Amino acid sequence: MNIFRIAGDMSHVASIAILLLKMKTSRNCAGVSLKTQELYALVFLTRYVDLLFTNPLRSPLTMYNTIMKILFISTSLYIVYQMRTRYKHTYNEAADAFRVPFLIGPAAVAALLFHLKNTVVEVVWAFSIFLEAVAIMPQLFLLQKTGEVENITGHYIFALGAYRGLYALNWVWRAFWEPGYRQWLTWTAGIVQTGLYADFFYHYIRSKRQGKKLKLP
Amino acid sequence: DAEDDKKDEL
Repeated sequence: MNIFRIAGDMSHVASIAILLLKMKTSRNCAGVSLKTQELYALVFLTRYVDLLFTNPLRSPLTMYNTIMKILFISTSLYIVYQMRTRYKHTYNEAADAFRVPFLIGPAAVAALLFHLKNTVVEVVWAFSIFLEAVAIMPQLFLLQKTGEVENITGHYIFALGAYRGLYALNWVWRAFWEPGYRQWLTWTAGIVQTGLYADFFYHYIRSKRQGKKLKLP
Repeated sequence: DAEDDKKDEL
């Protein structure tokens, strides 16, 4: 565990807290993509299947991971539930039109082609890694359709982007200090994902500076 | 179980 990893996890938790607070205080979920939130719920449910066979008391790190995994699964399901019930009337359903099968399909194919071991759990795990890399796309699509990024949605995406960037630094750190630590699959997917955020922030900052509506290519 | 130690990230 290094400083980048823990800071990355904390920004990930912060992003979720920002989203929940925004919905609670403004009593609406305008500008939030339900599709992205459902993809994240799917990412966590498929990533953390190991919860079923891991003893959380094995080590302090396992304990920490177990708590975080349960936190991510439960909060992502809670967000989806809230958006589908309490805040349903404020959800921009028509604008949230990204076709999710275009993300799930390729992620499934990639997982069948690239995985670490030939077991169902490993293929499902690889699927979650690939899906996470692109799960933000419906959210970016929605932002570009509405053309405006509310501050709070910007903060949410910023916290998520910080999480990705810090994880990348964590990998650099570990590759340097832990001999034999190589995670090609996670790294490739992670770099793609970090690139998506970097691209978003480039356009976000540019549109803010020029006071124009956000346009993503 | 030792193999899973590699997957110690979230």
